[in-house]
Amino acid sequence: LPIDQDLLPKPEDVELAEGYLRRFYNLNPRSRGKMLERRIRSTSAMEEKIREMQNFFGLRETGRLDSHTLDVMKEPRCGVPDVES
Amino acid sequence: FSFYPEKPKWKNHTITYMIAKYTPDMKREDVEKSFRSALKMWSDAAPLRFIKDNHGKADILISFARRTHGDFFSFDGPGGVLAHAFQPGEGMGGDVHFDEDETWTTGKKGYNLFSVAAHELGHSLGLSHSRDPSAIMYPNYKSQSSTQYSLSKDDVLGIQTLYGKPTIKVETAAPKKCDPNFSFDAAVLIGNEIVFFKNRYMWMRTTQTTYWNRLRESHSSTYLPSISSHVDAAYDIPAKGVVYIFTGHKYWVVQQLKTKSHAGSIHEYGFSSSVRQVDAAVHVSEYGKTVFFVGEFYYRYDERRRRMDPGFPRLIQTDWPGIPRKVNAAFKLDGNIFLFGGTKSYQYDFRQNRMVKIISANSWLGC
Repeated sequence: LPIDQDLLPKPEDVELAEGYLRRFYNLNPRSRGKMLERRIRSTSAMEEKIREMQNFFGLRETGRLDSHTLDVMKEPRCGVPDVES
Repeated sequence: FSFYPEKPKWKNHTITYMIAKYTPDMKREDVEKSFRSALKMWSDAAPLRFIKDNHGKADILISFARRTHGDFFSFDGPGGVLAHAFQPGEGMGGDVHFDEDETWTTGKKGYNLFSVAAHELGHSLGLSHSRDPSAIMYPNYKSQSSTQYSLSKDDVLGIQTLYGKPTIKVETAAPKKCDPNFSFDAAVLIGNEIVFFKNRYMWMRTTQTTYWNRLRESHSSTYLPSISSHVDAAYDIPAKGVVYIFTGHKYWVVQQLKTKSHAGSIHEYGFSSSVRQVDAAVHVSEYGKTVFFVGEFYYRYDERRRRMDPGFPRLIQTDWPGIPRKVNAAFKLDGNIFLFGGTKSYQYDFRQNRMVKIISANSWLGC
């Protein structure tokens, strides 16, 4: 089925989420490596970190940037990481 | 609740702090009061003492800065990250940084400094983030009126895991009621008992003078489990069977002793924001009015219309001949209002607007 474009997170949301997960959930900055390999690895790492953040905030652990997850990421907060860093 | 790896904490339970840089958003004394109140919340829950140190090397250094400010975690402009703090330790350990690109405030507009400071100082003491949305250590900011900012059970369990339970301080030992300098914090009629408050203690006696020696004394937490600080004022509305208890900028509605009561802000009565606490209160059911005493002034509140009467506050001594400048407790019994100022109790006939009798305050306790 064609993916409903509205469901895909906007590029700026993906960027916000990456910054959020790097800062508070130890998502590794984009590592070096071949393009395809890097893409596969960073997507699964991202999914895992999204799930970790959803678990912390008691959200449904979809591993995807749904609107609830993005809303929580946009809330003002403390700068200390939520997981050991 | 959670801790940092290896659970770092301060060995010495007397911890010094210094405000190295203030925010221009607030008056200095409001910034200092916010930090004092935030620290007090933690020292009420654990055997900790905080001393403000303006010169030497303090354990906890507090400052306001924007963007890159000397550590590895630059701030991000308005919104987003509001502040951060370091776990206990030497050097930068324990320090707290607030993002100057935010608007800091004592009220609701902008970010409430007291509540963010309470969270960050939890980090300075060794707590990491909590998953409990009601906890002060929850990572996301909660915009509530400052009356609701208090430690949750989760916060208390966390800090007591690190530092233990608070030691019983001297002032929570029962006050010496027959001491000649004894005075009350508050007084109120509950049912047919007169209840007197001092520090965290309360005495209850019947209104029948013949049974005054059947005095019951107890720690106020026994009868008022929700209220964790000393009582400033109290009044009752017999027709509603409700008692209102005032502690600092909060008031509590008590339907039944020994049960949970819910809190509100005294500013809901219409007090200006400069009023931080009420000294005494008494309800006169004949007129449907409640009189509040604050410093040298008094206010009259209309319970039916739920708002302050116009023309108030007025000086106490203008309208209450013979009553001292300040009143620290009051209750109504039959046709008289009993006002307490210092170590004296003043019986005032409110219909004839005249003083009837003056006795020592603690003679109500059989002294």
